[in-house]
Amino acid sequence: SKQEQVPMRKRQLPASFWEEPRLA
Amino acid sequence: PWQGRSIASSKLHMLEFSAFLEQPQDPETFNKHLFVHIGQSNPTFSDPYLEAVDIRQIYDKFPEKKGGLKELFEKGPPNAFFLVKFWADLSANLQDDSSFFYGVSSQYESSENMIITSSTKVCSFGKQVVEKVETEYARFENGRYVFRIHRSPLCEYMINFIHKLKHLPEKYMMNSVLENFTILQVVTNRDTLETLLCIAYVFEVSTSEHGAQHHIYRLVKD
Repeated sequence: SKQEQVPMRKRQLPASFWEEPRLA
Repeated sequence: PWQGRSIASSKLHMLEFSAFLEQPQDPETFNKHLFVHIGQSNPTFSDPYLEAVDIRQIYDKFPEKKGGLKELFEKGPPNAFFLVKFWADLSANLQDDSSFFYGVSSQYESSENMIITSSTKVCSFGKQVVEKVETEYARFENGRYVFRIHRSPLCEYMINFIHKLKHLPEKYMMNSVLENFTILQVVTNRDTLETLLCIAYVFEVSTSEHGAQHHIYRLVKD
């Protein structure tokens, strides 16, 4: 039974959560 | 200085973590591809603290029943809880070959001599699908106790999962699958059952030319 989940994008997460670091 | 700036509680500090694939080139050399990697860092007191994430934002991504993330956090200690967002590097050329080795290595240090147990639960839609439990003894090195889980073989479920993910034609499709894929690692003191570290891992696919990337957060409940 899969519950309908709130998409991660709609949750209260820091902006950095969506910013991939660009480190060499 | 690592407390609050890296994956470390007052009792245990994660030094390194990697999931990798070794592909033999010839009998003497092999290629090592890192799917995910947390390298050794040397934070100083001038470095900023890790950003915080409210643990309630991710409860449903991990087991919620008995022994779930909520119960673990309530038991504490609160400084042992972390969230790692990995951007996994899936650029390796994966072929079905029995000479390939898929593994996970991690290292920890402590000022205490103890026996640790690491439980790693792979979760789909927040429900556990497989669990690996490992026990490690300490080695005294350079004035502290070091624990090494060295080249632990990746389970069949994970190898199949990586292969299936790799076969998806677009990155957004991989990220859509990864939205419901999480891993919960709980390291405890085997004898006292105290939680030493609890790390919630979530994933996206890396778009970087520089391989796997990550952000680390402290999990808090305001």
